[in-house]
Formats: sequence, structure tokens, C-alpha cells
Amino acid sequence: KGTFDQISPSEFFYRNRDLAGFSNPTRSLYTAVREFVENALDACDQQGILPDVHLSIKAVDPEKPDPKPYILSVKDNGPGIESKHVPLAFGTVLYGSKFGLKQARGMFGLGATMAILYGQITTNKPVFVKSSTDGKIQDEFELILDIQKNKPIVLKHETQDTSKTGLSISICLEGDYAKAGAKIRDYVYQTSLITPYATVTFDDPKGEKFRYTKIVRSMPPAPTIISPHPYGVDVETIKRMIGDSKFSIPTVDNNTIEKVKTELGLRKKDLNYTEIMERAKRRWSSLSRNIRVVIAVMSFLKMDFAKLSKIRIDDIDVSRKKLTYWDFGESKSFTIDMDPETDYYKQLTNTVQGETLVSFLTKRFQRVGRTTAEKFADFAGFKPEKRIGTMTNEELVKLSDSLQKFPTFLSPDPSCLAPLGAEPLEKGMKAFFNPDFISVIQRGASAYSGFPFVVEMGIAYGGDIPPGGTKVYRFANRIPLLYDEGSDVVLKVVEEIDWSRYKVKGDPPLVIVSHICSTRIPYKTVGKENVADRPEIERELRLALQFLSRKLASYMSKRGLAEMEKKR
Amino acid sequence: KGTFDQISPSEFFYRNRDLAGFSNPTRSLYTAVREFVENALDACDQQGILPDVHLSIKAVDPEKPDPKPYILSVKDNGPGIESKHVPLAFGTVLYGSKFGLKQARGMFGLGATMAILYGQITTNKPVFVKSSTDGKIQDEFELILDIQKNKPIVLKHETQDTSKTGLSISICLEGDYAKAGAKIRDYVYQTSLITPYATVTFDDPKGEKFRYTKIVRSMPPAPTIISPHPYGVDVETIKRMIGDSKFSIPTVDNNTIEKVKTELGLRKKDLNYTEIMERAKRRWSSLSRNIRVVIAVMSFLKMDFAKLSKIRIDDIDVSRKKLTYWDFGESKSFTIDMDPETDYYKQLTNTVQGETLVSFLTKRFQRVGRTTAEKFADFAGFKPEKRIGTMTNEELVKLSDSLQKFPTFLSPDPSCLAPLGAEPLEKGMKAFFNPDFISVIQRGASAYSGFPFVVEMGIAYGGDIPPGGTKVYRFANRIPLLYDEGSDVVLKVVEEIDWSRYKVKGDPPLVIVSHICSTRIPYKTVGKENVADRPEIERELRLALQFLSRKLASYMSKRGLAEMEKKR
Ligand SMILES: Nc1ncnc2c1ncn2[C@@H]1O[C@H](COP(=O)(O)OP(=O)(O)OP(=O)(O)O)[C@@H](O)[C@H]1O
Ligand SMILES: Nc1ncnc2c1ncn2[C@@H]1O[C@H](COP(=O)(O)OP(=O)(O)OP(=O)(O)O)[C@@H](O)[C@H]1O
Ligand SMILES: [Mg+2]
Ligand SMILES: [Mg+2]
Repeated sequence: KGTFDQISPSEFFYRNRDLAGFSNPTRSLYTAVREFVENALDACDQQGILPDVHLSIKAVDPEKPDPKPYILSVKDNGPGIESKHVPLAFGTVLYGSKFGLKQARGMFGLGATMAILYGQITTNKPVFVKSSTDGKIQDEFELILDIQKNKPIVLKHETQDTSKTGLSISICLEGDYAKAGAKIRDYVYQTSLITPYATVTFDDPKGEKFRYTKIVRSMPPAPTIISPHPYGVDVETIKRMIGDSKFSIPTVDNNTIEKVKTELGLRKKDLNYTEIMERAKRRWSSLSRNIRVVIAVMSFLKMDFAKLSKIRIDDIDVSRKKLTYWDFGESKSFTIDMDPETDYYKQLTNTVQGETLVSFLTKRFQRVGRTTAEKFADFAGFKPEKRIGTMTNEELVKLSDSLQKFPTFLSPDPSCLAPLGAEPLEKGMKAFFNPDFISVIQRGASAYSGFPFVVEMGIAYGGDIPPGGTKVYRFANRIPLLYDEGSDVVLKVVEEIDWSRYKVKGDPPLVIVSHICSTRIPYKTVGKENVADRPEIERELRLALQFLSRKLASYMSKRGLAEMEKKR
Repeated sequence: KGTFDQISPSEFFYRNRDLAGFSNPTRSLYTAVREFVENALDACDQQGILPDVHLSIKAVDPEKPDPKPYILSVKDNGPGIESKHVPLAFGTVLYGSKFGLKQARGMFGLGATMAILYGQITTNKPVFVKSSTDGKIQDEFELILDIQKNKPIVLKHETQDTSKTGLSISICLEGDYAKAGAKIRDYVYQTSLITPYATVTFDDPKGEKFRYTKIVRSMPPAPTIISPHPYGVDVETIKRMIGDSKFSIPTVDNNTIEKVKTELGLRKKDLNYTEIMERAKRRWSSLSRNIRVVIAVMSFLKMDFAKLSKIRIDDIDVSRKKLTYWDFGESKSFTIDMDPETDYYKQLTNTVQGETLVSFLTKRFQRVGRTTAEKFADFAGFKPEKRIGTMTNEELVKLSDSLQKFPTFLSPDPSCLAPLGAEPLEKGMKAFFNPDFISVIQRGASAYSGFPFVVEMGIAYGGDIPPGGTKVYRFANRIPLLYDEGSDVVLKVVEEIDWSRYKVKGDPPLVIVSHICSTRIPYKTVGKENVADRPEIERELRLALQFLSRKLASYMSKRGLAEMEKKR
């Protein structure tokens, strides 16, 4: 009979590390480089710091043949990580700061930890992390992972003086630079293409130094976090949003009374009921939600603190407007009526039953105004003032389904996205390919499943581009994707093109650069190497490519005419 | 500044459910069917029960258009699950019984839970599980998932009388049978092809009933669990194996003394030292390891229990043969010599320093005999009697690297695998395709990264096979793989074949069936739809296909000659 076990997420990814891109020394060296460089760029992007990222790979014993141990170090000038978060950030899988709905390279909370894990299981060496968040003190850690328990073990923690913020991380891992070198150099080269505001330097094991200095001096705006869009929800998400927005009635005990006094700024106990309520009214906007609920209850009980401490609230029946409490002094239960016209009644209603559907929609979702919310309520068959805390399970499913089917929600707000921009993309492609012809487009924002995305694409021909057929450079959220192009949506779209229709023959010196930005890239694997063919994304890529191909076609025909001219 | 969060594995797979095959209602309905059917077949295989699996998919409201809620139920005659394990097995991600090194369809501990999760987030309905392990009492559960905490919530648990063992599971989920139906029917059809000893029945939403009765009456042997092979280890695995095989010195306190007495079967305290040691000697083979260590310590101390309870063991220096203890009565430390000739000395040495390298290798790995272990020790530069508990970190890395490089370990033991067999495969293909020509091969066992695997392949031509080009049926551990064939190693191998070399022209009525069995299939995704192109697997597939293609070629030429005969 089978014996049951539970394994931790780090244990799961240890056993199935090919899922995360750590299948062999060649691929693992590449993936580890990616994970650290992408973390450095994410950190700088978030804080509006022009990135300066230094990558170094050195063989421990250069004489030995590959695969062999390498020391991989990445250093950045970013905001660093606070000392208390460092061990968990790097020692725990599914721990990170990028779980919100925001455009970033990272999204899983496991990339760096997996690289450290791979280093540890192949060379048994710890990871060294240096981090400074204030530019004065640098925390230096030596950590290893407890893979079975998914937690870090801090071997050393010291502090040093420093003069800059930033993070540096260094691991020793078994790699194969002979096989991985070309891809790693490509990755660095392409990273600087798509991040023209970053300076990236790379010292490789052979002693070669690669330096890609920034060619753009201004930061693009940092990506911002956004509320969910109705098209992206399911019942679980709805339930959590409702759960966040309603509270249970707090117990009115001495603890609570102390909190009320603190928030009202009262030191002495001797304010009477009227004075308490007046002070609460003046300070209303600064009171926390729980305290407002207590004040609301007090408004109906008409009691001061002394009396309040002698009762227990038993029931608040909002629909029948009755409040029932047990009086310890009198040892009996009382029920009083609540005046539904008061703001205090509204406060209690919101608390017990949650906000109205219209208020919930306009506050919790992006781009839903009052009119849209009311039209939606009508479409879904709910009263606009329906209290979301009173929805049955069936009603929650109806709400979730209707949110996805209502046709007139505005498309998701793309202002949270940070695409590269047509101009920097063109500048970067010119610098890298020095082409005879270039054309670039940034499509308008679109969305899939409630996630906004933007497609940017560039096509370049001739110049320094070697002939030999179309070369496709794929990027997603400013990450170069170098593996698994066979199952990527961009290649699917490119291979549909019949180039002869666009006057391009044979094996042309042609480059296509494609960049997709989104609050959530639909990667097919945890290793983030290829993008799934969501119909909306495929469509946008196709429209972009057709636009650029027509531009190329008119260049090719002008060029064809010019050559015929020359021959005469 | 980013705020850090930890998410649970169920939260991770909720947010990234496309990684597990739950990307949309069409794919999710298919994946949910797979997960439940594969669990049922695994359970029957493990216990040698001829499987009888019933699948039913019914629309909740047949009038509505797709996608819409369906009730998916799967029932089997397997061994069931013990009541105490049911909530966790289905309510927790990364919880299961298939984490050991054994051929099985399941391997991640999350398939069923993901299907239940998808049902819950699309219809808010609980899962119903009925399980009987003894054929008398059936436990019936109604569960929902706490996705954020990765644990089940039991809504109901009742018991009923029953007359059979087995498990049935039923969820309500949003699916699209209009789009998924063809693939689901394919899946059921192909499952019965590769599992000819199983009866599979399927009631579909349109009221159609599909019945695939078993065509083979005997069970293949159940797969067995095996020890790891040296080629599959890394430092983490080595450290855990060593950790399992050595113990720290147990504290000799009253608790320990009570345990010793219990294991020696002593009720009274009044046996003297000699009598204790004699009794221990007689019962040695039944004593637990910790107790043997205490007895060993006592043999050097020459104390009975009363004296023993007054001391504390401070140090056991095996290499210098000295035992140091603190006497509470005398308030001072004593050091005594240990006689290295005694078995008791060996016991302590094993405990403190672990077993010898040779003993470790022969016991903990498969197919390593004493001679091989000694040759390996020489190759790796260790003394054969080196105590594995005394290895430094560098030595552990050297051991791990050498284990992977030593060229003369026997290839992994394939007797733990349960391939279908050439004859049942041929029988199944004949029944399904009724071909004019068929040839089948089961390759000898091979291995990749220490995991044994076997390739079985069949080729069929003509008969009831419709013309239109080669159709490839892929299987892994008796699971039909119906998606993502573009990035599967089998298609890569098939597409290299130039069929004209084998006298096959045009779009032939040709079928290729490929089956890979292993203790670990290198899937590319958590959704288990395609297999990675590990070189050893690719090679085996290629050799199998070349062998079968030559058989087909000689049939085609005979057939060609026969037709030319006819024409004359
Ligand atoms: N160079 C860095 N500077 C600042 N913060 C960093 C740096 N590297 C990592 N971090 C922090 O550590 C966290 C964990 O990093 P990790 O790479 O494991 O996960 P992630 O980047 O969130 O997601 P992914 O798995 O997709 O990479 C990040 O979320 C980030 O907050
Ligand atoms: N029909 C069944 N009969 C007996 N045991 C079952 C059945 N279905 C599930 N189980 C048990 O529940 C566990 C969890 O199932 P689950 O599908 O989530 O994971 P798994 O099968 O181990 O791995 P995978 O994620 O690869 O499917 C299994 O390991 C098995 O022990
Ligand atoms: Mg990261
Ligand atoms: Mg399973």
C-alpha cells in the first residue's frame, strides 16, 4: 500500500528542476545568469534607477574540461534588499515581492532560489549575498538552503561600511561554458538591446570583457500596480475581494475600548457619551474601520465607555434594524431599534453585509464607473444596491460568470505597462544591426483574460545583417527568450508569412524583433522561455507583423526600381 | 518598495494553472478527466487489480451553450484510500503516494487537487469522494479547498455500508465538451489501447455510451520501487542518504533507559550488568538501532541501569577509542578506553561515523556489488573503509562527481519497470487498427541520468487505417499524450525519417505507436503532455523506429512484387 508524503515546494522543484530550466550544466549556467540579471534589472526598474549590472563567470579550475564548477556573480546598483528579507528572498521558494498585478520580469518567487539550489546540489557551496539599502551599511550573508523544509540556513551575517546601494550575489555551480557561452553572450547582447537605458558588463571565463553601455539616458516610467479587470476573475478571486471588504463585528471588550480611546486621542475615561460621539465625528476620516464600527454601535446604544464595558453585542440584524445585547450587570438581553437614516446604520450595514454591488465594482476593479456598474447589475440580474456580503454561493458564481460575459467593460488600463517605446526600440535596433531599412511599431494596448498587454515590433533589412534567412529576436517584459522558439507564439506568426508577397526573396538578411509587455505574460513553462498562443496576443502580433511587412515591401520595390535605374 | 510575500504551492498553481494544463474550459475538462482516470488506473496497477473504470460527464443544464458547468465523475474498483488520507490526498497540492522511485502515471502529487481546484473556482462547488478500502465500509466526503493555505476543508464525512473496494470522485467544473469532446473520446480510446487489461466505460453528455472491454485477462506485474542508481545522484541526495544512515548518540536518560527495558522485555530493574548484556545479545537482531547504541555504550561502561542513570555521555572519540562521561554522583569526568575488537565498538563506529564507503554503496544503490564498490573507491581516490559520516564537504562533492563519472557501473535495473509487452501491444494495435501489416518491438532497457527506461514501439499499415499520412500515437507510462506533439521527442524522431527510403510513398495509411516506461518520465511541463529529448531516449526511439521501418520496407516490397504479379 502506498505511504503518503507531503513535499515542500523547494523539494518539488528540486526533483523537477528541468521544469524551471535547470536540466543540465549547460542550460543551468544559462538559466542562473538569467535569473540573477533579471532580478537586478527588475529592482532598478522599480526604483527608477538607471541600471548598472555587472556579470562575471569564472572557472574555479580553468585547466579542467567542461562541465566543471564556475563562480557566477552578479552585482547591481539597485535598491538592495533589507537585511531581514535577504535570507527568505534567496532561501525560500515561492517567496518574493512580485506577486502583485504589475509588469515585471519576475513573477514566480523562485528564480534566484533555484539557481542557488542548483549550485548547492552540484558543488555543495553556499551563496554569498551583499546588500545595502541605504548606501552606508552593507549586510553580508553566507547562506545554504534546507531543501526539504524550504527555508534558508544563515551560516554567516556581518555588516560592513559601504558607499552605494545595491545587491551582489555569488554562487558556485557546475556549468558548461563551452556549450553555454554563445547563448550567454547572446543573452547579454540582447538584454542591452531591449534595455537601452542599462549598462551591462560581462567578464567571461576566458578573460574576455563585454561592455554594453547605455545608449539612452532616461528611464522609462516604472511599471505601476493595478486593480484587477472584470474579465480576469473567477469565483475564488471574487470571494477574496469580498472577504477583504467586509469585517465581522469586533468584540466590545476592554481591549477594544482601549483602542477606541487611543484612536480618539482620549487619555481620561471621563468623556460622556455626547462628547465621545462629537470627537469621533470630528476625527471620523482618520479612524480605522474597526473603531468606526464600534462608534456606530455606541451611537445606537447611547452608552459611554463605562457602560459599554458591561455589555456584550449578541446580534446585529441589519435588515430588521435591530441590535441585541446582553447586559452583564442586569443579566438579561436587550433589543433596540437602529435608525436606518443615520450614517452609523450605513456603517454597520457595510460591515455586516459588505458594500453594495455598485460600490464594490467601482472601488475594486479598474475602469468601472457608476454607470457601467449599474448597467452590469442590470445585465447580471442583481439590484445595484445588493449587499455583496449577502450573496449565496450560486449568486457568487452568477456574478463571476457575468463579469466575464458583460460585453461593455472598458478594455484593461494599459497605463500600468512600461513598454520600451517605438523610438528607443528603433534606436537600439539601429545601433545593433546598422540596417539599410528599419521600421518599428508600438501597437495600441490590448488585453487577454483581463490582463493588459502591448506588442512592440521592429523589422530590419540589410546593412550589417548577415544573409541567411529571417532571424527572430523574441522579448517579453524586457527579457530575451532564447530557447524553445519552436513552441512560441511569435514564431508561429512569423512562419505564416509568405515573404515573396512582400517582395522578399530567398534567404534574406532580415531581422524581426518582437516585444510583449503585460502585467502577466502567459509563459508555457516555469523556465519562462516561450509564450502561449493566447488568441488576443497572436492577433496583435500578426497585425504588427503585417504592418511592418508592408513597409518592408514598399522599401524593397523602391530598392528594386533604384537598382534597375543603376543598370541603365 | 516591494512588500514580500510567501505563497503556498496551491496558491502558486492557482495563479499559474496553465502550467498544469488548466488554461481554459476546453483544456481543463480534458485535463480533469485525465487526472482522475490516471489515478484510478495507477491505484489498480499497484494492487494487481484488473481495472474497471467508469467515467461520466454530464451537463448541469444541457440546454445552455458551451462553455458551461459539467459534472465529471470517475469511479474505480481499486483499493480506495484510507479515510484519514482522503482529505489531504485531494485537498493538498504536493501530497501523494507516488514520490518514490517507481513507474507510475502520477508523480507530482497535485493532479487531482488541481482538477478539484479548477472546479471550485469556476462553479464554487465542493468535491464528493467515496472510498472503501475494505469492501464493507464506504467513507463519503464533501470537501472544499482552502487555496491560500493549501489544505482541505471537510464539509461532510459520513460512512455507509458497501460491498466493494474502490474510489469514486465527482466534481462540478466549467468545461466545453463541444470543443473537448473529440480529444476526450480519443483519450479514452487510446487508454484502452495501451491498457488492454482494463475495462473503461464512458457516458458522455450527449447520452452516448462508449465501452472498451478488456481484451487481455491477466495483469502485467506491478511496478516495483528501486534504490537509486549512481548516475542519478547529486550532493543533496548523497547527503540525505548519509544522514539516513547515521545517528547521533542518544541521550542516556530515564526515558532512554525505559525504552531499553521495554525492548529487552524487562519489567523489574534488578538485572545486573552481566545479565543485561546477555539478554541484549540474545535479542540483538530484534533491537532497534538506538537501543543497540545504548547497549554498546553500556558494554564499555560496564554499568547496570541504576549506575547508568547517574551519568551523561560527553564524547565518543572513535578514532582514539576513548569514551568520556560525566558522573553526576562524583561531579567529575571520566574517560575510558574502548576495545576496538568488539562488535560493540563497530556498532558505535557505524553510528558516529556512518558505515564504510563500500558498505554504503552496496546497500544504498542498486546493482553495486562489493567488487564494483572497491573499484569505484579506487577510481574516486577514497579508501574502501572510509567512513561516510566523516566526509568533508569537498569529499562529498568528489564522491558525487565520481559516482556520475565512473564508467563501469552496471546500467540501471529495469526489472522494476512494467512495460506493456510486445505481444499485448500487437494485440491491441490489431484490435484497434485491423492493419494489413504490423510489426512491434520492445527494446532492451536503457537509462538516462540513472533512471531506467524501456521503449516499445509498433508500426501498422493499411487495413482499416485511413490514408492521409502518418499518425503518431504517443504514450508514456501508459498515459496517452494528446497535446503539444510539436515539442515532443517522439515526433522529432519520426519527422527525421525519409519514408521513401522504406518504399513508403505519398500520404500512407500508416500508424506509429510509441510507449516509453520509466521510473521517471522527463516531462517538459507539469501538465505531462510532451517528453523532453534526453539523448538516451531519443537514441532508443530512433533505433526502434529504424528497426520497424525496415520491417515495413520488406513488407512493402513483397506487396509491390505481389501487385506486379497480379497485373501480369
Ligand atoms: N538584485 C536584487 N535587488 C533587489 N531585490 C532583489 C534582487 N534579487 C532578488 N530580489 C528580491 O528577491 C525576491 C526573490 O527573487 P526570485 O528571483 O527568487 O523571485 P522573483 O524574481 O520574484 O520571481 P521569479 O521566480 O519569476 O524570478 C524578488 O521578488 C525580489 O524582491
Ligand atoms: N482513484 C484512486 N484510488 C486510490 N488512490 C488514489 C486515487 N486517486 C488518488 N489517489 C491517491 O491520492 C494521491 C494524490 O493524487 P494526485 O493525482 O493529486 O497526485 P499523484 O497522482 O500522486 O501525482 P500527479 O500530480 O502526477 O497526478 C495519489 O498519490 C494517490 O495516493
Ligand atoms: Mg527573479
Ligand atoms: Mg494523479
